[in-house]
Amino acid sequence: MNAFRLAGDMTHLLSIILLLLKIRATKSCAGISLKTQELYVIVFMSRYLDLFRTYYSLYNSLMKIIFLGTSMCIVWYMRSHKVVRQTYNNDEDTFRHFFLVLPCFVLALLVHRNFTFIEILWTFSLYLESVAILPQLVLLQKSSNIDNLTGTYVFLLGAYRGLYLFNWVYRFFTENHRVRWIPWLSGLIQTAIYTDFFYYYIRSWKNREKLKLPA
Amino acid sequence: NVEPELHDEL
Repeated sequence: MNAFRLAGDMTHLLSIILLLLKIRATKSCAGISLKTQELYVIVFMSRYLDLFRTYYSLYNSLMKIIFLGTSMCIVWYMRSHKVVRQTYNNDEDTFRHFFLVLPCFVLALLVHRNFTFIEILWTFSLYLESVAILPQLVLLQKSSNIDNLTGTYVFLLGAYRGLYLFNWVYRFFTENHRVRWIPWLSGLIQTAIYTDFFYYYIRSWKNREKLKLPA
Repeated sequence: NVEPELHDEL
């Protein structure tokens, strides 16, 4: 495993730890989109189906279990925890999952590498992950008060796939990898969606101002 | 020749 890949995974892991920390320490999920979190549960469940079929490494299996467990844990907190769920921005988190899940699934049925159950779901998970942040970004645009933990959470979550892009370039040249359009393009689109957010996040950090996204 | 493709990634 190369440094970009490891940095990407650690950034992803850190973003989740930060979100759980915010929820547990402040007993609040204000500013967090339940829609996005539920989409991540779908993403991980469809991508990590091979957990029980193919063994890659202890690291790989452990991380998959962590991502599955934490994503479900976050959704549980937001839906069922008696204190946390009352802080959820129900009225502002209006994005419909359906409009993301269905097109991604249809696209996976049309554009994939092999027509097998695992491969279709894997492809679907890549397409869905690339757009899963949209409800969260829409919610942030509507929020007048974005706390630091939420801002940094979204920043790390965006940075993770960007680091994977470097990982793919590195693997392409060092491991005789062929061109992999499906993950590469999905990852590129996923990172591009964050561009605006990155700009405002870094600017607010440099100017020591509170993060605010233009509506 | 079944390659693991990029399935070894997360």
